[in-house]
Amino acid sequence: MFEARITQGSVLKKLVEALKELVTEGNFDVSSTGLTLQAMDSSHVCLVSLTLRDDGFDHYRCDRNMAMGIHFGNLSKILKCAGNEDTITLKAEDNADTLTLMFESANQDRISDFDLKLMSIESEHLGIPDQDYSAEIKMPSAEYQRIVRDLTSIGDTVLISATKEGIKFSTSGDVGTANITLRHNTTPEKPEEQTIIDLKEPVALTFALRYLNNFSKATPLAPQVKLSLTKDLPIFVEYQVGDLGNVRFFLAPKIDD
Amino acid sequence: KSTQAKISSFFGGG
Repeated sequence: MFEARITQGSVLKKLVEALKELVTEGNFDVSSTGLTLQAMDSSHVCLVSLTLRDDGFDHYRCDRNMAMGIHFGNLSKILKCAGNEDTITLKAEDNADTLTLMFESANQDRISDFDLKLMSIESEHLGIPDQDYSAEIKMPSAEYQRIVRDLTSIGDTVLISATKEGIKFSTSGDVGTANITLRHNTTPEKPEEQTIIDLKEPVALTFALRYLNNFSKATPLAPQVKLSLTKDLPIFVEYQVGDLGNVRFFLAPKIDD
Repeated sequence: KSTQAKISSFFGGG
């Protein structure tokens, strides 16, 4: 059987809200080491990889590996019924066709359970290579969200260029053009407000803003986001979810014809 | 003009 309990149930609510528009369905792969999900968007342009470690949960038990096919829109409907302060427990018997979600209020005076119907999903697992990136940028997640949101109102694609001067986001559209440059900034006292640029070599890549904007739905999960860039490779956008794990997004670049 | 690449052309199936 599988059982995972998390006192801070709001984290699960935020996770599903972050993913549900990008991926309509996918498999929660559960094992003794935790819960993972790998899924592509419907146009196969980007990949989402979620890792939640067993020791990040308040209680975790998984007797045998299972792939639980989840429709994220439906999971979102159920999680919207959980209070922000609720403890959430996920439960499934071996080979079950439902996932039980149990919500307990902070003072234990309200307990509810919902069964989510599971799906059978054929999913292709992609191998994500470990690699060194030409540029790694850590910045406040709210800053990333603001940049991609602002640029989405001007253009469809963004040229991200990392140089010694900083990291520049450029777009153009019917109304005109926009450039936003961020510089290395470690002066804020709080580490989560700092911008740290680690540049091995200059790099410039073009991406569809629609997806970068969609990734920023994970902003409530983490104060910082990390962007990693290498020439001719997908951008890697990572949010650390406290001690629980991480959400990683990979977006294939636009390539000049 | 530019073309949107697919993610699977970078990460192999496994």
